[in-house]
Amino acid sequence: LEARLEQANLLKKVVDAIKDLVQDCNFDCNDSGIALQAMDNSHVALVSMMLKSESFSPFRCDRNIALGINLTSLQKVLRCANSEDILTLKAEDAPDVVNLVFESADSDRLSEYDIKLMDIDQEHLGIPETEYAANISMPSAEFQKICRDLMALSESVAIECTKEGVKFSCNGDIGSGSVTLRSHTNVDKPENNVEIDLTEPVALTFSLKYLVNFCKASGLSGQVKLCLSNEVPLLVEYGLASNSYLRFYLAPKIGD
Amino acid sequence: GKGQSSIFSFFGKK
Repeated sequence: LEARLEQANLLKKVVDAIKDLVQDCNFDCNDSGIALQAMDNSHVALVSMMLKSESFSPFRCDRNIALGINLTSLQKVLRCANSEDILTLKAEDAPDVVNLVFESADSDRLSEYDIKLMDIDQEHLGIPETEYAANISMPSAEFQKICRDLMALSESVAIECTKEGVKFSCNGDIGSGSVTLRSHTNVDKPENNVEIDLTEPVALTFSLKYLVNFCKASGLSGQVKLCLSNEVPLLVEYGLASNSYLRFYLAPKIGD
Repeated sequence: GKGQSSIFSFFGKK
């Protein structure tokens, strides 16, 4: 494997966003890119990252390899990069280590680190292709604020999507609260758009603790996409350049 | 109240 990423910062932000959910994971490398799929310990949330080969320049992966990496270790090394550094990831066949090289674009500084790899026996889950009943795009900072605000009142949030808009509501010991968003187009600042694409009304309840955790990815993308259908996990997607993505799935709270 | 479901209830092992 040899993969050069123009922005070391991108990988650093991804790792910062997921490392409180998942600790040890395999980075699966093949000629389409670098993928990661991992569940949190309680099996309530699933992280799925895809960094497509087009996100790298150049990208070369001659044989499929799984790099088992402890994310705390990776975070330590990525913190050694300067914010504008270029990152090259390298690994041999059947590797013991992954090699990270940070290059400064405007100086001759070159730093190099090896991280020891781990043998991680991780099961892969098949995520079915789903036509979601509601697809909502909104500013990622807005979603983060809603989740944090409602978490002050309750541990769970009901998300209801109708023709009227999307309503986030909660009920707790001190009282209740809700935030409703309607479709909204801002020509000057499309990052502030709220788009709601609905085929049928949806109402689901989720744990706010996980949603707040997902929102650590807000720095990766100005917009976040929420995809919901009744009785299936919520998809929270942060789109990255070149069709790469960081996705989180969250199992709903069900029953009475 | 509602109970927390698991990812395994929805996504099968490959």
